[in-house]
Amino acid sequence: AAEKEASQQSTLGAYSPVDYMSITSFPRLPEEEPGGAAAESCLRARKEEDAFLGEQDTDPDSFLKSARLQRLPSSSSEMGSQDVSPLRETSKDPFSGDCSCRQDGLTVIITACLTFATGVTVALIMQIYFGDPQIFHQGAVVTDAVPCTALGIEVLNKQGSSVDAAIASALCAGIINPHTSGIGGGGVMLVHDIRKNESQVIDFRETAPFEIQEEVLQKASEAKVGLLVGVPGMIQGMHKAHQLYGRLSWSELLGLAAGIAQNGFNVTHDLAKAVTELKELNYSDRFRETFLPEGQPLLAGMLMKRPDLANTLDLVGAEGASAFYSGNLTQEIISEVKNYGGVLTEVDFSNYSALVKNPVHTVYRGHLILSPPPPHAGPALISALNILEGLNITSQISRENTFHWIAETLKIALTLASSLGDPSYDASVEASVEDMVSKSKAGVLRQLINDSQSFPSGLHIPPFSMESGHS
Amino acid sequence: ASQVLVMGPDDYIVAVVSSLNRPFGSGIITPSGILLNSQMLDFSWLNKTSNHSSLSPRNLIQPGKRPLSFLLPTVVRPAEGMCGTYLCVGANNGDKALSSITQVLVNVLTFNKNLSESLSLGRLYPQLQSNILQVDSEFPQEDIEFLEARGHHVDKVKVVSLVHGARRTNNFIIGVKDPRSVDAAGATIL
Repeated sequence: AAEKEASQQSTLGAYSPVDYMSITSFPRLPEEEPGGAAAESCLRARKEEDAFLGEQDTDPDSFLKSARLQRLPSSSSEMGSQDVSPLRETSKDPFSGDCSCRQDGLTVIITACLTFATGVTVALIMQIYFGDPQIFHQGAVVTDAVPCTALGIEVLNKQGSSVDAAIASALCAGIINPHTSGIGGGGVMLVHDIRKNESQVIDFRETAPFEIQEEVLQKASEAKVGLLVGVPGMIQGMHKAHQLYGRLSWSELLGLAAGIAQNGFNVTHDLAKAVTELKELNYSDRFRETFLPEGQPLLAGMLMKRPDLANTLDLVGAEGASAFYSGNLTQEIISEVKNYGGVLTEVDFSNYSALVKNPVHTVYRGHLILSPPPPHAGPALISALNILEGLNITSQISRENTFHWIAETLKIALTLASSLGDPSYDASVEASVEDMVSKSKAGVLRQLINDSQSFPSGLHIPPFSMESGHS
Repeated sequence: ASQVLVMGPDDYIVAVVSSLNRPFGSGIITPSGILLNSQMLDFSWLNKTSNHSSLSPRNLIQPGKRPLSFLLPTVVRPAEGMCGTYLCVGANNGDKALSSITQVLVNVLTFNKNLSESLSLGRLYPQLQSNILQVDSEFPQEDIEFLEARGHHVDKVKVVSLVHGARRTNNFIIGVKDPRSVDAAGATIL
């Protein structure tokens, strides 16, 4: 009997329920063993167990655990201790409840996790769109005068677009520094959309009057300054920019600029200096009243108000750009220009339009450079950068060499610029521009530069005359 | 010329340069307070001081035509992708603007100097007609001597041109005025 018992123990040990495949071949205990009612009962239970075990093939884990729990004690009881075993046979299937519960629990956990993750994701998305920004978008404004910079910032803070801010600031600049710009002048705006990588140039440069003649200009005396006046483009340019990119209302923008003129501002050092440098003495009384009040030049820091300009801006704000180009203001400008020998007419104003163009561009050291096309000198700037790029300027090169190269390059670029003009009046300008901005042309021009000797400008390319002035 | 540079939270860069030509333009002021320009001076036309050979045929005055301009609002962005340096600059003082903008761009993009330093460094301008190389008051004396040794006729002036700029690197934006200007101002929204 002892030998038989030892044999059974070793058999059980050999079929340790660690391995699933081992378990599936679990040894059957000898059925022929005698044992009375208890033995019969045990045998019946064993058969039920075996039948059950056969059904668990699909779930190895639960099978292993249940086998460990059920089979081993049962086996031990058969080894002579079944009467004292604390385990009791149960008629209820012990797996049916627990097992299904465990599966349901896993489902609940997964469902809960998915629900939680979905909720968090939705909350984050809503936070991005409706919540306070977590990354604060900055902005910057730079102008020639403090009040104009402040006005630009004010417009941005009012949720105005960058172009809105630029319009308000540019109009303000014409009020604070009337010697440099204003609605009687013109200019150019470059707008770049960072996200779309798109750029537009709004050209509101002045145009020559239709009745202008070069011969008249040549013979004009100093008294006929009216001949120097081109059709102003500032209001058209700002209006065009606003139509394309504006967010605040046109009247609000002009109202903000008018407020500066109405409420007054401190005379800038630059304006005061310009007034003191006035050489010509034949300015009108109106001019003198404005800039030389009581015969004295304006001083920096003095409070200056321009209610006349404020009313004009308010009018243009209320009635739109047409108030400037086909209204009483137009007649007033024409009349005043004619008083000074000029030739501006209503046709000049009604035909004026700000032009929207593409900028010229190049890639300089991994950066895209954008600048206005002709009649602006953008292509010459591009050419200068293309030439300099090939000179391989680095911080290792001596500063003196760098300055020499820059000076020689700029001579070439300025010479090229002097050959530009309005492409609408000369189709060959476009071809010149294409050549001017090309890298291959830059390579050719670079060969003209001598590393050790400066050459007179125009030695290689003759420049055209350019008035050396403030424009 | 006056300059306005804006880099807004809407991811737009705007540069505006406008002018009346001479200071106070033509000097004509209307009853509504509008000072009128003298922009016809930017055309190429024969006057007492110039000769026929130096006239630019493409910039001759014609009705409805726009004159050659050195108003150069300039924008810089990374050539590829969106990460990197964005820049906008403007300058005044006629053709000196071209010269000054070039030098500021070289300082920022070649020497990797910050914008403030790039704007404050001395600048030069080669005057074509007189063949004189103008340098501003910030230009180092030793460099002037070297340029003279290479045959440049150097003339020192107080200011060649005022250049303002704004720079954006990722979400950091800064507006910087030319330190030579007393009145200009750059402001940044934080």
